[in-house]
Amino acid sequence: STIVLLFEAPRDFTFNLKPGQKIRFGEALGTM
Amino acid sequence: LNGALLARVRPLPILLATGGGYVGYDQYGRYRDRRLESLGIEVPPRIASNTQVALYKTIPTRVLSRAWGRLNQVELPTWLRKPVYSLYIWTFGVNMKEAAVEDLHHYRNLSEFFRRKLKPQARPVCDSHCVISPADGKILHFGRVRNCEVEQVKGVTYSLETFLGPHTWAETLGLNKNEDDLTSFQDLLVTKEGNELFHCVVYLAPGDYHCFHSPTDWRVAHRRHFPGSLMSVNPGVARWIKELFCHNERVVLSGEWTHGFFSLTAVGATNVGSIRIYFDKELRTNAPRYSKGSYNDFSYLSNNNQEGVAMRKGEHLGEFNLG
Repeated sequence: STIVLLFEAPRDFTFNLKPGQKIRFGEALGTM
Repeated sequence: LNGALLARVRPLPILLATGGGYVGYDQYGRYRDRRLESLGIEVPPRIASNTQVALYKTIPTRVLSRAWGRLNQVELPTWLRKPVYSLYIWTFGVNMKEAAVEDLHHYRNLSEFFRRKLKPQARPVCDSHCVISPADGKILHFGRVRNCEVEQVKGVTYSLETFLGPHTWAETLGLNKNEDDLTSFQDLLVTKEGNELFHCVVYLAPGDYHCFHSPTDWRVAHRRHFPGSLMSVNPGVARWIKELFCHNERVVLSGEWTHGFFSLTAVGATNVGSIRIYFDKELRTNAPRYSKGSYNDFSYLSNNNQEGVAMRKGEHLGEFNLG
């Protein structure tokens, strides 16, 4: 199964992720 | 009898030869792509043709999914629980130390085991970032949405409008925008000047913890349930079938967070065809009958609740279930 987040945010929103990385619930996805 | 046997036997080698030839050709192509990639040459992903997708969709994935779900509702005798769940744990690398209940005999069937909860301290919620991961899994793709196309994996996209459906929920959010001077569906979604649209795709593998939580502080105003196929969504298939997430059964929750529009979509798959949203008792997924291309809407705004359902970052939101 898959979860897709779609949201608007100010232009300076940045993800601190890498494609393919494992992630766990509660860990940061990104911030302004 | 001999003639009939001969007639029956003859198609078999032809089928084997053509099938084997096709698989061989396909595997050689993939080998060649890997060689090029190892030389640092970017190779476009091999996308399934419409025929291949149509063939895949002829597989009765919903029936299989419901049968799989019924099988996993069967209560296991106590003596069988440990071996069965231990095999599942070993196969999918489940970490039972994080489970709220570690005793395998506690779970009456695989379905209950699949819905296991975690110890509260197993997943601390990050306070310093405004958006957190709603679930355990693997990041398939993320980034800015451009030209109304969202990437499911690098290089393979799907249409934003097909995925979310028409922008009719905005009335419930009171986000009416003068649509005639807008350039695209994407512009309809962005409600504040200077904002952009972002997306992130989290793939949950079979052994992952399959509950999901609120990724931020927001209020959920609307639910749109798209019945659909239940093709596999593993990364290999996501690289092969364009618009995969638009084919599959999914539940789109939309609403607002501090910066405007926010949505979370749970997409089902063959082994996890059912989606539960804890505050939405009306939702029924993976039902036997549905009409293709249909969807049903439900608003969480009511006369005495114009706010919708307020969700705190990290709060329990829903779960995927087997079958």
